[in-house]
Amino acid sequence: GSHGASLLDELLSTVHQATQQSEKNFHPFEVLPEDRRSALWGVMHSLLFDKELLAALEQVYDSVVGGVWPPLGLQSVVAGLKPLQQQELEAFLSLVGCRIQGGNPSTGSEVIDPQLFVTAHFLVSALAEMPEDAAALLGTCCELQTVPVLCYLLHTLSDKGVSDLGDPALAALVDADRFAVVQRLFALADIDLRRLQSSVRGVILKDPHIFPVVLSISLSGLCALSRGQ
Amino acid sequence: MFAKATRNFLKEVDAGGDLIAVSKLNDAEGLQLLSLVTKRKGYWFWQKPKYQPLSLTLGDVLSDADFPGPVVVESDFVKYEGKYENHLRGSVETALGKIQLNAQGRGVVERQSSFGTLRKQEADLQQLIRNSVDRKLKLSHSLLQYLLAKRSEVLCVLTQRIMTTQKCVISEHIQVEETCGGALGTHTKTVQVSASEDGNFVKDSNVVLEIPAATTIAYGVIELYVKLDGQFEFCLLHGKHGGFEHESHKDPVHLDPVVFQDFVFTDAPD
Repeated sequence: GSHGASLLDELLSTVHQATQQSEKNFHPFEVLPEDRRSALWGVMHSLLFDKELLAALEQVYDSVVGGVWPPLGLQSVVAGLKPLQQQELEAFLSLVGCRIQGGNPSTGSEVIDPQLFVTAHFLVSALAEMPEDAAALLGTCCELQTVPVLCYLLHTLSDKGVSDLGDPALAALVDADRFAVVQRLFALADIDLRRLQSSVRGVILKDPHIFPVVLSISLSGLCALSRGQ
Repeated sequence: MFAKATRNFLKEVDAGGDLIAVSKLNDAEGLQLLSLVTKRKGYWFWQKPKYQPLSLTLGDVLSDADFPGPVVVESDFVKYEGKYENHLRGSVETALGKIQLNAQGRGVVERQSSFGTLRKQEADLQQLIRNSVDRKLKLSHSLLQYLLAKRSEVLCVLTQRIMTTQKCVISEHIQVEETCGGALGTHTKTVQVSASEDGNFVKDSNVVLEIPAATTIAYGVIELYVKLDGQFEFCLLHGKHGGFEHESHKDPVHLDPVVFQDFVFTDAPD
């Protein structure tokens, strides 16, 4: 199709819908008891900085949900992981209500809380699909406590394309260096974020991949999980 | 590092996405022409399909054993040298609880990929199609039994591969210089903004991989559409997708599919 303004408008609209819809999808995170949500947030934080662990978790999910050939035992998935990574993987599965019996996710998994398990899959698969280094940059944004700000930013950007930095909800982005981190994250998701005098302008690059939507989903998931942190 | 190098290579030469990057050196050895590869579709619309090379060939899963090997067509592909540098400078101030943080980071990541002269090997498709006429897959084979039960998997045949012709080196040089006065930090070398718990330090690492000649770094596949009686056809046209003909719908997913349907994105357009 054409790559004119209409396509960009359509993409912005898709991001807008994705932001709104994924907020609903992550509701199971919000209703988790605080201690469990906090524990899950802790493991998720480690995942963001550990591509190997994220990939292993995705493999386990693939085995539990759809099966892979040859059927993978949990031991073979975790074999290459360090003991701490193994602990984190097992902790994550336990927190999202998945019990693996006999060490085989394909045949011996029991999902106690399917809704929560799928919600976590939704987030894990979005994070795993993000381009190189983006998950770790998201982790940095978590440490800087800017995830809710970025959710809000993406929401307002997808609405109008421009966000006012005078908006108190975006105050964290006034800092030039923090903005640079956010700018880099958005650039990895095919969004060109430019700071004007008193506003931020976001443009989805022509011929983008699916990354703006994946970023939106990742941010919504992390935001839901980080409430109260 | 090998996976990054092969992905970067494909970004340059295969923007259309017909080739699949080899992500593990261990897989490279087994990637022979007519090897079987499974393609697993994503559960969510944003997930790219995942390819898993198998240690079986098409001939191994046919009902008759005398399937001839491929007629190989070999040609020059490209000479490839790529250098990537990433710079990020920044300082960040924030308040985390009662701790005031003041972090500065400056990092350089440099990747150099020199695959040298690459050759392409292809199976002669006309010959392959001729050889496959009236042949059937052995549906009792454990692999096919497994795939038949999995609606999300497609069987593919490897029909082309890109190979190195000489030893080559992939190197990664990372230097991260950090200053901070708090607990803010990043934990992986791939991120160029980083800080440690206290003080100033410089991390400097060099990793070099030397990969041998005749290593497959990328490959191409053709999907198979498998009928109920084991007959199969190659999906040669764009838009024609492989898979298994199903007599009746049987969902192999352990989870109640209703859980997935509750999600707004499952029916979103690709």
